[in-house]
Amino acid sequence: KEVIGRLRCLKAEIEDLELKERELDQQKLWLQQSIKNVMDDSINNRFSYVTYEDICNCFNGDTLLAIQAPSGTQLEVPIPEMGQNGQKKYQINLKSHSGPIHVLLINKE
Amino acid sequence: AGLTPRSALLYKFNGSPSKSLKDINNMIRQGEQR
Amino acid sequence: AQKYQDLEVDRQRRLERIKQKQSQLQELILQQIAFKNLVQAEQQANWPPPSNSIIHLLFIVNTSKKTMTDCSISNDKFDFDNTFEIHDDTEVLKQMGLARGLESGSCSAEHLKMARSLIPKALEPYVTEMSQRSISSVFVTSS
Repeated sequence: KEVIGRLRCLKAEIEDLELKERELDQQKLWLQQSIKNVMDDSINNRFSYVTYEDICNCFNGDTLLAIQAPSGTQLEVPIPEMGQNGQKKYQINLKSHSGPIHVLLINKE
Repeated sequence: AGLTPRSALLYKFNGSPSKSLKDINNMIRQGEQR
Repeated sequence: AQKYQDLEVDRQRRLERIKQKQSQLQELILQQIAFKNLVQAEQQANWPPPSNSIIHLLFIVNTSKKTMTDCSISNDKFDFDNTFEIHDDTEVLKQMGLARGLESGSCSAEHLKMARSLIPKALEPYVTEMSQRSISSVFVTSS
C-alpha cells in the first residue's frame, strides 16, 4: 500500500515536471524571439556597440582578438595535443558559409 | 576535416549558449593544469 | 518496485534537464537586459565615440595572458603557442556592469526594478529570483 502511494506521488511529480519543462521550452523560444526583435530594431542596431576601451577594461592586461562573424559560423577548438617540438598546440578553427569573418587585434599598447 | 566531437569542442555564432564557450575555456585550462 | 525505480530515474533526468533549461533562460534574460542597458547608455551619451574606436555586436573575444603569444592566422584557423580563453559579447557586457549585478545576485532595488521593465512580464519572477540567487525556488513556486 505504501509503495503504491509513493508511486502515485512520483507520477504526479513527473506530470508537474513535464509541464514545467514545456513551459521553459516555450519561454526560451519566446525570449529568443524577443532578443532577435530587440537586436534587429533599426535604432537599437545603431547603438549596439562597445568601444575598444570598454573591452580592454574588461580584460586588463590581456592580448585581445575580437572576432566578428555571421550567425551560424562554426567555431571549433580541438583538444590541445603535444606537438612534435614538445610544445602543446592550441588552435581555433572557424568556418563560415554566409559571409566573411573579421578579426581585430585590440591591444592597449 | 574528420574531427569527431570527442576530439574538439564546438560553438556556433548566435546559436550556441555561453556555456559552450565556458566548456571550451575549462577544457583548455584543465589541459594546462595537467 | 521496478516501476518505481524507472520513474525515479525519469524524475532525476527531468530535474537535470529543467535545471539546465532554467540556466539557459537566465542567460538569455541577462543578454536582453545587458543589451537594452547598452543601447540606453549609448543613446544618452553626450557624444558618440569616434567610428574607428568602436566594435559592433555580435563578436567574441579571445584573450591570452602572455603578451608574447605567437598567433598565426590563415584563412580558416588560428594557431597559438599558449593557452587562451574565449568570451562572447554578452560576457563583455556583463563585465561592463550592464547586467547591473543580476548575474551575481548583487542587484540593487532600483536596478532590479529597471531590469524587470526590460523583459517580457511573464519572465519577471525569474529576474526577482536571480537578484536573490535562489533560482530553485522558482520551480517550486510554479509547480
